[in-house]
Amino acid sequence: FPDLAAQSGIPADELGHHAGYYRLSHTHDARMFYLFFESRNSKKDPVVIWLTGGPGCSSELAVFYENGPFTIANNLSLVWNDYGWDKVSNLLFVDQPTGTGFSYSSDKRDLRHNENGVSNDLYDFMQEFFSEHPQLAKNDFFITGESYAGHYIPAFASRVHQGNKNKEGIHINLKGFAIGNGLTDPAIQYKAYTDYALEMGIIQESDYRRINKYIPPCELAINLCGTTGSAACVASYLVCNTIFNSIMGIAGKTNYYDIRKQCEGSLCYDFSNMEKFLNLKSVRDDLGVGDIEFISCSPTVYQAMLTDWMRNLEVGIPALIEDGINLLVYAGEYDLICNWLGNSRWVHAMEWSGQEAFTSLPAIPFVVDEEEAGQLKSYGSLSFLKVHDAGHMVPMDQPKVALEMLKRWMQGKLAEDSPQPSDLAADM
Amino acid sequence: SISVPDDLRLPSNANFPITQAEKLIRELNLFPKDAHATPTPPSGDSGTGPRIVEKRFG
Repeated sequence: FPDLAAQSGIPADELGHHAGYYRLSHTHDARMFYLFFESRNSKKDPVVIWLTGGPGCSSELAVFYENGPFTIANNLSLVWNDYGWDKVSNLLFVDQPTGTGFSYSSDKRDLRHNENGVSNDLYDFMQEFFSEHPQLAKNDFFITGESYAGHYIPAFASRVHQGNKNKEGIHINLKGFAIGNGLTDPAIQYKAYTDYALEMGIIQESDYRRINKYIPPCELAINLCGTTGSAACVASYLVCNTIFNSIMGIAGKTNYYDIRKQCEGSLCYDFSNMEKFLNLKSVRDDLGVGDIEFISCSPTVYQAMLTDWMRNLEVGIPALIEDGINLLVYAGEYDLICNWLGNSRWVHAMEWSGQEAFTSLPAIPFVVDEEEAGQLKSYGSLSFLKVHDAGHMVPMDQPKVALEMLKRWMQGKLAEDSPQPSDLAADM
Repeated sequence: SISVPDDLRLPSNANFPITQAEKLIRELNLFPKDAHATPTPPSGDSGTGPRIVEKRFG
């Protein structure tokens, strides 16, 4: 990206931007594509991996439209992102599961259908990545992502934690995991759709009563799906999505990722500049992706993961936060599809030793540049942040706030004024 | 006849996504039509050698 280097005033060979393929273990022929951006600040900064959702949407969406080092201008030149997360971290973007973005396999059996497969692939990749970059292996490690990554993230965090406990391979210094506008506990989150839609004026009281009739069969179907079901999980996907589809039947062309906007195109946003950019021969040559077809969001991967959709991924989280691994759940307030209300409800309903203290805490303002940027609750290892003036993609809508959130959270300074377990114990 | 509790009774005009369901059921046992063609690996990727191949880009 020679233009970019010229803008930055740094010689291109000093930027520390890497692209690679990882030949996945335990597959027939799968290759995982990734981008790695060394920190613009220090190589000692934490390693942060970002997982895009979908399932099946490429990590390049986040690179160019959310928290990557640069954005794409209309003339397809790159412009530095002043709030790229590589300002405070060594940042990894991975196209996963297999079939997403530039990741591929020549063998159809390599498609993943559940979190077991996804998390094992990511764990194997991190092992290999740290072998390639041993100087980073001792750094703190954080797992982040958005949307359907609300499924991937807890599964991957559990896999890393288990690997560490079993002394498998290289120890990964997992310090925390953050879920942005995620889908983690469908039973709770699907029930919240009508409440959020009514509260935001998307539906009326009579619609609310009518659509709520679908909630009991949805709950029943989700219970049948549980955490390991298959056919029952597809059935529950169909039943429960009737709730969401009924709301959208009333909302019309409203963008369900940001209810302040209209839905444009198949993904509700115009990502065409990225698709054009990634199909430029010069860029493909630079990235080393050959003739691999790039797909922003793969319908094949989406369909392959349908049995996974309604599974509850909250179940593995308490064990992680009890062991001191930090969890941040954040949500832009104008997103419908993974709305803050549903996220707040599962976070509050989660059973762990700090649940009572967490639920009884009042939310406090999250202040950036002397302005309230959100409402925060934090206790022990658990934090929840409702982000103002943002939809599904918080780093796109509120880049400065998102960077500040990441920075403070990684430093353990997200809620310096909140009471913590030791304070409460002292009071007792 | 089975007695269905009121809170499980759906509206008479309940409209489940039958078409979508049929489409999915057909697709789940078959590889979807829109799947990628067998891709050509990037040059230099022979499927053997190191598991990770990384390059620095400018």
